[in-house]
Amino acid sequence: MAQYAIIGLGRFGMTLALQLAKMGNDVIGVDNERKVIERVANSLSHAMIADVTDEGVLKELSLDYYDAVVVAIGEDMQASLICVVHLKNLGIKNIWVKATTEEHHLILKSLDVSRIIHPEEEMGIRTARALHYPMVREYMTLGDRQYVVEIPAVEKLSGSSLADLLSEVKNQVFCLLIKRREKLYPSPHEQFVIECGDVLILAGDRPSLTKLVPRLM
Amino acid sequence: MAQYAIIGLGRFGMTLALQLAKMGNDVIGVDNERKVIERVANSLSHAMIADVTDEGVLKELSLDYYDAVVVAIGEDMQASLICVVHLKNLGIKNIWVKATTEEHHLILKSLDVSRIIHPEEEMGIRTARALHYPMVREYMTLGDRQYVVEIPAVEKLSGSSLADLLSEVKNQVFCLLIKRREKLYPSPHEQFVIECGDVLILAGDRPSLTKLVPRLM
Ligand SMILES: Nc1ncnc2c1ncn2[C@@H]1O[C@H](COP(=O)(O)OP(=O)(O)OP(=O)(O)O)[C@@H](O)[C@H]1O
Ligand SMILES: Nc1ncnc2c1ncn2[C@@H]1O[C@H](COP(=O)(O)OP(=O)(O)OP(=O)(O)O)[C@@H](O)[C@H]1O
Repeated sequence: MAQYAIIGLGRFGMTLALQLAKMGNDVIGVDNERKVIERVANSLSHAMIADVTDEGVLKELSLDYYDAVVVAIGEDMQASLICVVHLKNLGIKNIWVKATTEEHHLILKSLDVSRIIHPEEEMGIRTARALHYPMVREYMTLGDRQYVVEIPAVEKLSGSSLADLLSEVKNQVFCLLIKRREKLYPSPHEQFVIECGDVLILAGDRPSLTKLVPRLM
Repeated sequence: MAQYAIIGLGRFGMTLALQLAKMGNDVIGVDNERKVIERVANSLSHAMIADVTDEGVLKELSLDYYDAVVVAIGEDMQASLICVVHLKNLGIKNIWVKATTEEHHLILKSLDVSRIIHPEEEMGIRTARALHYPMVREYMTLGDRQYVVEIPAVEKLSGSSLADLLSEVKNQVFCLLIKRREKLYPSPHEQFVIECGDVLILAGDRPSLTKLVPRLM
């Protein structure tokens, strides 16, 4: 298991800290608000009330023992940036930072942090895709406009074979796996007959997957 | 293409509106701040300065023609809730709402909205998984503790066959697809020899996938 320090326990930082702790990691949460720290004190390995713009305070936390330090301070960009600069001066290598604006992102990029996270923007994109492709329950990007998508099979697909379903996108969209009730059927053959409620895992390029959309709704 | 109304253009709402527009949909953005509306006016089909706590104002927007209305007002929970109540009274069926707190969520649930979104919390969970499983680039949940995961093959896997890699989880983890440079190899046979840089798409239950972790890092 690993050790993580989460600085700034807003909705993003708090959820992150609690989830990492739940997964069995050693987590220290740092925030300058007492009420916030009192709420997590029993769920994390350590919880400290501290103002992270103070380099001395950060030094005492011996953060170089941690696998990653996440700076999740939102509103106060200045505090976020000063904290990152202190962490760099303390030799911390793996710093992930939540960015609030494009400017914040650009400055963090020049500070050479390990990863920059934009929670609201990333969820804006995910939500747009959930609205635009309501039949796609989840997806993964492969790059080069290729995707793996998870499609619950609707009633009208019941009785169709995979060969029927994929006839117009033969060799461009592949059915990788079907999940039926709790069982997984990897590499199903093309005569596999779909039942309503099956979960289809398909892969292919965006234009070909888009051709299938009307058949999946 | 579809029609969407996005109410509240903070980072989440703004990104959502712009992405939906970019995907070719008809999008109206509504916010009570002039500066916000001026920024999006050229990128959306319509952009309106309005206080959505005013039912008369909402009525004029004829929102029942839209496929979905998203309420993305963050800080002001009261405004968010009043707006949802007005939308319900206007007969709007598909209402998605960004929730800021647990309490907000509970109230929205009793108001029976179509979907409740927690951007910061969902990204907190995703980021925790990115930290805890650094070898997993993306993943999809299948339910029943089953997942599909995307794993870039590291140097040390080079020269191993799929049979070698999956030997200790035979019939519990499946390799569904390999992507090499820009080509997709669905249902690769077990003698397929992995090269560094390949992207492996694996599926299986969490305990079995977890057994593989040390070999993937
Ligand atoms: N100098 C500081 N030292 C320690 N903690 C700080 C400092 N400045 C802000 N914080 C803490 O960071 C946390 C998150 O910041 P804030 O609430 O501004 O971000 P946010 O982007 O609104 O959060 P979220 O969207 O994740 O809910 C707060 O709990 C706040 O107390
Ligand atoms: N009554 C209202 N009518 C119209 N727009 C409103 C109203 N109240 C708030 N808004 C707008 O909603 C937008 C988003 O709200 P706010 O910035 O409080 O949320 P947020 O959660 O901080 O946003 P994000 O985290 O997505 O950046 C703001 O641009 C604000 O002007």
